[in-house]
Amino acid sequence: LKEKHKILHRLLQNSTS
Amino acid sequence: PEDPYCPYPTSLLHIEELCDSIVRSHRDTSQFRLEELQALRWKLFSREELHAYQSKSVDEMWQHCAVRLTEAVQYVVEFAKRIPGFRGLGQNDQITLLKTGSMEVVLVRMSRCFNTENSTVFFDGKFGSTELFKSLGCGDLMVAVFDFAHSVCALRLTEQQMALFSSLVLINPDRPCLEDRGRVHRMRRDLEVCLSHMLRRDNQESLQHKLYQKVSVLQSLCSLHVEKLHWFSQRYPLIVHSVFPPLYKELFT
Repeated sequence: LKEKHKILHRLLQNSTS
Repeated sequence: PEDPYCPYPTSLLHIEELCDSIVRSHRDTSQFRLEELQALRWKLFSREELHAYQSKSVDEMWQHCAVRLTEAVQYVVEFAKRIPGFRGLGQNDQITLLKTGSMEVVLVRMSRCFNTENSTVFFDGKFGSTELFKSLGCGDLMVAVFDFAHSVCALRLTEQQMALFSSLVLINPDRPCLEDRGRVHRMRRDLEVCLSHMLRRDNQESLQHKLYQKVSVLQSLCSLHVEKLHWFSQRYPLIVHSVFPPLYKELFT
C-alpha cells in the first residue's frame, strides 16, 4: 500500500509543525 | 468505567480534551477561514469570467479542478495527522483511511464555502454556481455535490460540530483492508462519545442522527466522482497520466 501511495505516505511522514 | 482495552481512559476530562484537540486541528488545517468566506460571499464571477470557464476544453477544466481538489485534500491530510491517535495507527491504515476519507471530508468542508442564498460555491477566489463547471461534462455530479452542500448547510453546524463530524467521517472502522480494525473502532468510539457530548452540551442531540445519515450520501458522491474520472481517463488517458497531480492519481485512479 505504501508503494502505491508514495506521496500520501510522504505527506503522512512529514512533521505537523 | 475504565476500559482495560482502550488505549486511553474515556473520562469526561479526556473527552473534553479530545474535543478541544480536534476542534483546534480543524481550525489549524482549514483551507479558508470562515470570516474570509463570509466577507467574500457576494463576490461573484462576472459574465465574462464565467464565459472563460465555460470556454475551457473538457481536459483543461478537469485538470484545473483536479489541482484544486488535490490542494483541498492536502489540508485534510494535515487534519488527519492532528487527530489524536491517528499517527499511532499503522502506516497502511493511515493510508487506507485517507484513501477514501479524504474526499469525503473535502465534501463536508465544502459546505463551509457554500452560499445557500444563491447556490454558489467558493472557487478560485470568488463564488460561482454549477454553471461555472459546465465544461467538465459532469452536470449530474456537480448538481449532486451542490445538493449535498445545501443539505449540510441546512444543519447549521458550528465549526466545532463540523470538526467532530469530519473526524468521524475519516475514522471509519468499516473501510476495507484495515489491518487493525479494532484500534480504529476504539478511536471511533471515543469520537462518537465526543460528538454526543458536544451535541448534548449544545442542546442539539437530534443532529447526531442527521449527521450519520449524511455518510451514505458522501459515499455515493465519492463513487460518482471516481466513475466520472474513469469516463474522463478513458477519453484522455495521456492527460491524466502526464498532467494530473500525482496525489490525485494515487487516491482516485
